[in-house]
Formats: sequence, C-alpha cells, structure tokens
Amino acid sequence: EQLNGASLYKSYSDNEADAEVADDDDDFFLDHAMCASETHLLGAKPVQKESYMNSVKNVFYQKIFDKFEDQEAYQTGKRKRKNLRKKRKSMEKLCERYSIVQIAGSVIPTFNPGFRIWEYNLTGIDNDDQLLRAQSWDKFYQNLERIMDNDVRIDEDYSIVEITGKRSKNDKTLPAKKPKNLPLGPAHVAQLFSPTKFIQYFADLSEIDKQYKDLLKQGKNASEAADFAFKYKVEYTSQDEPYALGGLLVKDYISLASKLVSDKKLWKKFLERAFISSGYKD
Amino acid sequence: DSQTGKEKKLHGRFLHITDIHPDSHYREGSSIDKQCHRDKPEDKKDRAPRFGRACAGCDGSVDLMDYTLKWIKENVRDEIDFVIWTGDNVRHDNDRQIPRTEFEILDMNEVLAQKMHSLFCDHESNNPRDFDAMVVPSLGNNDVFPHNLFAMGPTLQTREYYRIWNTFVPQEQQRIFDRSASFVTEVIPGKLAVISINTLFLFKSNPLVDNCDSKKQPGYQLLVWLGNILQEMRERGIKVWLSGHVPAIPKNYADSCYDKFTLWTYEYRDIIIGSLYGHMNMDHFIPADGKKSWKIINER
Repeated sequence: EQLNGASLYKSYSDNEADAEVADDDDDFFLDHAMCASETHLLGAKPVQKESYMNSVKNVFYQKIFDKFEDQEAYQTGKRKRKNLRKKRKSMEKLCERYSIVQIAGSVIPTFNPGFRIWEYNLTGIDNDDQLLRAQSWDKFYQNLERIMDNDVRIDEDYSIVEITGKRSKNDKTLPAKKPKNLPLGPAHVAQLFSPTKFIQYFADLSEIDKQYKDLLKQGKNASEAADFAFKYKVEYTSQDEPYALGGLLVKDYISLASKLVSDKKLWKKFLERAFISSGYKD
Repeated sequence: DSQTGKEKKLHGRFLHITDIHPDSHYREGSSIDKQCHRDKPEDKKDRAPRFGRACAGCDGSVDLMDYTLKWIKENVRDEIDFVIWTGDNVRHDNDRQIPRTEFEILDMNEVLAQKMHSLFCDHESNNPRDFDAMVVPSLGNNDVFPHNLFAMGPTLQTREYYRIWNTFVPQEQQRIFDRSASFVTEVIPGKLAVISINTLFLFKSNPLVDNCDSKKQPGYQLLVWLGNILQEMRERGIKVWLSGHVPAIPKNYADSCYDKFTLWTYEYRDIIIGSLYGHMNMDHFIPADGKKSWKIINER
C-alpha cells in the first residue's frame, strides 16, 4: 500500500518520468532482495508445496472439471435447449485447446531423487517416407540470423503495444493460426511418436541410508556398502492404479485433471507422487 | 542417419533428468542445519547422510550425482534413444560463508557436461559428437551468474556455454546459440527433434525480462527464434518435443511471454508432442489453454 501510495504521489510530481523510474527501481530491488533472501534462507528445503499443489488443483484442474461438468450436463439434457448447439462440443474439440506442461521431479533431494523414462510409439517409422527439403540447415540458420538481425535493427525502440495502443501486424512473436488442413499431431491423436507410457524412478533415501549403515556395521567398506545400498526403483508408472492412464495424449491428462478434482483418494495419491514418495506435508 | 549413413536401433524410450544440483562442499556427517557443509550435527536427525536426506534442504552430494549416473549407465543407458536434461547443475547459493562464484557455476557445469558426454557418447567413434543416446541440455536459473540473470548474447556466458556444451549443440547453430543459448537437436534425423529453450528469457525472476512485446526484450527475440524453428520443422515434417528449465506456467513467466509462448504451442499442435521442464522439483502437470491465451492477447 505504501508503494502504491508513493507511486500515486509521484505520478503528479513535475519529474514524472524520473519518478516512475525511481518507483520501478524500488519495486525491482524489493522483489529481488526478497527473492535472494528467500534463497539464502531456504535453499532446497521445500516450503508450502502442498499449498502450491492445492492451488494447481483449484485454479487449473478445477476449470477443466467445470468444463467437463458443463459438457456432461448438455449431453444429458440438463441444460436449457436454446444453448445446446452453441455449447455442446465434442471431447476432442474441448481438449484441442490445451497443451500439457510436464514438470518433473528432481535429482536434488528436495523430496526423494527421481527421474523419468518416457516411452513413445514407433509404429510406422519405417513407412514414414517424407522427403527432406532441399534447404540445408546451414542455410536455414544463416537466414534466421539475418531475420533476427533485421528485426532488432528496425525501430529498435519501438514497443509494439505501448506506441500503437493496439497490436501491430508486424508482431512476429504471434503465430499464424494453424492451417485447417493440417491434422492434429502426436500430442492429440495416437500416431508415430505419441507418448504411450512413462516410468517414474526414485531413490528412497531413508531406506538407502539405513541399508548403507547396516552394511557398514556388518564390516563392508564404504565403497562396497554404497554400491550395494544405492539403487533407484520404480516409484510408479503411468499405467499404475489408482489412476491408470491408457495413453498419454492431451485428452488423457485432461480427463485425469478432472478426476483429481472430484476424487479425494486420487488427489491424495497424486500428491504423494508429486512429492516423490517422501511423505512431505506442509 | 542420412548424413553419416549409420544405422541405429530405436527403443522408443527416452530419459528426462533434471535439477541434479551437485554440491562439492557437501560433507557426509556434517550438520544439515549448516547446509551439509560443516560442523558436527546436533543430533541424529541433523546428520548429513552420504546420499542426502529428503526434504532436509541440502543440495545433492557429489556421491548422489555419481551414483545416480552409475545406476543410469547400468540400467537405462542402452535402452533409450535420447536424453532431455533440463539444467540446474550446481548447488544453490544458500551458504553465506561460501558464496557461489561464476567460476564455480561454470566449472560444475563443465564437470557434469563431461560426465553426461562420457555416459552417452558412442565409445566406438572418434567423433565426439557421435552419441548412442543424444543428450539435449538446457540452461537452469542456477547455471547463470548472477542468480537468475541472463542477458541476450553474444556474452561471455553464452560463449562459455557453447564451449561447455560444444558436443551437444550442432555446429551450424553456434552463431544463433550465441544470441539465445537455445538450440535444436534432431534426435531421430529428419523425423524427431528436441528444442532446448532458454526459458530464462521468459522468466519473471530474470531482472532483464519485463515482457515479450518490445523488440529489445530477450523474450521477444527468443519467440522470433522459436517461431521460425517451429515453422521450419513443420515444413520438414519433423515432430518436436519442447524442453527447458523453468516451466511455462503463469507463475513463472512474464504475462505476455506466457501467453505468447502458449500460443505457439497451441498453433503448432500438429507437430509439438509435449513440453518437459524442471525447476520446481515436484512431479506434476499443468494444462495450458491456447484459446484463452488468444483471448487475453486480443483483449490486452
């Protein structure tokens, strides 16, 4: 509130531009000082991760759940008929708007160390006889450098939003719409390179430490004990219950997100896996 | 491989590994309360085990890194086609008695890059760029100095990373890598590629990132690069995985960067298979809504 007050006051001062810069600087240094301080204090120690995961559920998964509910209500005729045509969409259409951001567990023992093996579909790779384009990669990258050089040089200070007030057609950071004749890719429809399964490995550190100490007590040297005690094992696979995924397409994840909202047992298991079976709680 | 004429058996599997955070100051038997760096532990619970303790707050011991790579060598290496490795290859800067230096960051990155190379390279080839499983690294916010801060290149840091990753980054991309520390690897030539994205150019906590609207912003430049790469991949019929350290979620990216990045993943849904990230240490997924990002961009 103090910062906002200061900002309001400064905006009426004579040196408006200077004041704005100074205010930005205050925010900037405050933000970064807090960020640095947090890192110094906490390091890799997990804090408020359960709250974060709950907010993931409440913000992202809940929206999907609501859309699913909507969809179901229209399909079962519970909603008003006049909106039926407008709202009713196929499951595929509903899922097409999404892509899935996959965030992995780490080796650092913030929780237990883990990593993942992904499996993907190779069926048809030998039949995939597309022709390579004539342009060499060398030429492509030389050309790309030229494009980027030109883009920076022209109107260096030109800020697309601030100056025109509306977005310029020259904004090269906005994509063109996907041409309608292009089919959906491996994320949406099962085909060559679609992910099919994953295996999540983890190292149970408390078990490893216990076994390591036991082996030392039994007279093994440190190297032998470590060789024997340290191992990764399968934590779970994408096909394991209680929420076995038949595939790893966007629609499978969207369906899972919806289930996680409505089923407390599934959510509990999901959290356990999110924290790499470390037993972490806020 | 049409360039080398070599045939390789595909397994239909790949490895994603992230946030190894090895700490050369880690001492087994030291106090967890002192970042596992020094002093006698107060009690059993405070004692730093050889391979670390979950949730305790210390970085990874060098033994944890070495034994993890050893386990992968013995159990996984020969059954995968490629490796996506999404950064943070050095300890956190959380010990005021031993501040992290730029030298330490680059040095540990070099050590780990050499270990990854030696683990996955083709030992029968004289060419250091020949791999049994291609490795595609990306830059973490702890891999740069100062913490989180990374400027558009060419800079000393982009050059250092080209040197460190020299066997991983295709030669023809050296100059373009020098700008953005991002690159593309065809893990199955002509068919499948992994794009390594320097997500620090989109990251809110990078003090040099304000938005992705101004041409001076590193995120703007990165998205121009990404757009051209995706279009070329589409024209060549190559499918792609996106990879990077900081996940593309609203909490992490500057607003316009998040929406624009999401738009690219949406409009190239004919070729993008998915996107893999690290940074947050938790195993989970977040759906990104492309239509919503269009709406926000248009309203803004």
